[in-house]
Amino acid sequence: APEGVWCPACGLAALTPTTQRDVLIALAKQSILSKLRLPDRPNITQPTSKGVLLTALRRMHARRVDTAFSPGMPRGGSDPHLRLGLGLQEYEILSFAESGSSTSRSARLHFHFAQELAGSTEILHATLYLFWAVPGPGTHPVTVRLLQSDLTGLNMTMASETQMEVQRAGWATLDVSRAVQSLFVRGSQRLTVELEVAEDWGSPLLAGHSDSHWPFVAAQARARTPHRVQRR
Amino acid sequence: GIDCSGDSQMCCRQEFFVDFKEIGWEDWIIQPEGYHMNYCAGLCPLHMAGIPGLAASFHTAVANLIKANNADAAVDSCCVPTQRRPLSLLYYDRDSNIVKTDIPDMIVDACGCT
Repeated sequence: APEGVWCPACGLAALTPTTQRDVLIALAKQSILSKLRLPDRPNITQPTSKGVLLTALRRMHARRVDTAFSPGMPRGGSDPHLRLGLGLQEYEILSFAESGSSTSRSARLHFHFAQELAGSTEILHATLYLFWAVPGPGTHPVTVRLLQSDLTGLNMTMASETQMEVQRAGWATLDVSRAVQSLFVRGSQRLTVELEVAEDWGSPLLAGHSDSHWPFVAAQARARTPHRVQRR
Repeated sequence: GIDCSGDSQMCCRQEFFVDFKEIGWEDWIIQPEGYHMNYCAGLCPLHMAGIPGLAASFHTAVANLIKANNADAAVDSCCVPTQRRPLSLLYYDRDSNIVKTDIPDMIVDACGCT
């Protein structure tokens, strides 16, 4: 700093404006990353297209409105998205499917959850959103299995199996809270959804990752309450 | 609270905006475009203790305490945030999931003397 210029609050030599700016920017980066529990800034390999993101946000909003105002629903609905937080930091997570293996009768989708979030938050609610493409009139049964891989990622265990009846093309939702909660508790990071249909149907989903009706999981999580150590 | 301007020496709030594009973070932070990392700076001499307190009476109470205890040797007090709000972020995590969260107490709206 120019000779004789002092920091008014601490009496030390003031920093030059450039140095001060660099210090403040470094502090801002460190503060944001530590509050997000990220070791470093993420490197984004495949950003989600704006179309897919907007469709997902609209779909989630539409569901909240449906949930909040359905008859007999207590104010605020049962949807935890509307529930007030307890003052702990809350997160809303949108995880878009990664295509897995598929056959003429089945298709697999993978959903990854970052270790930082899995280790420091608890899942309040998680919903799987699927957009059905229906080949023709009538009702088509689909078996939806939730599979979890162990920490090695090699062995799969089935968390649940649900039969869904598909009558027309459009969005369908499935509550996957329990499966994602147990995923977080076990420290695993990948949820696999397997869809199986009757022989002559082919893939039940709209093809193409770029399509804005791509499947996703919307989860709401809350920072774990600080661990209280009781001293006796 | 008072915003710092020019070469004010007294306790005030210094605005400081970090533009995420300037630091190359705009690819993983979707919203907002930057972070108002304001901070408190300046002097808190004795007669300013408790200014601007949460209520005018707070400052009077502090001033009376100082007189009553004849604390003329008291040191200056500290220039600290008196009002803060959360920073709402929409960002990509390491698996390219999209996360929205509000980080509490990240933005300083006002400063004052303890």
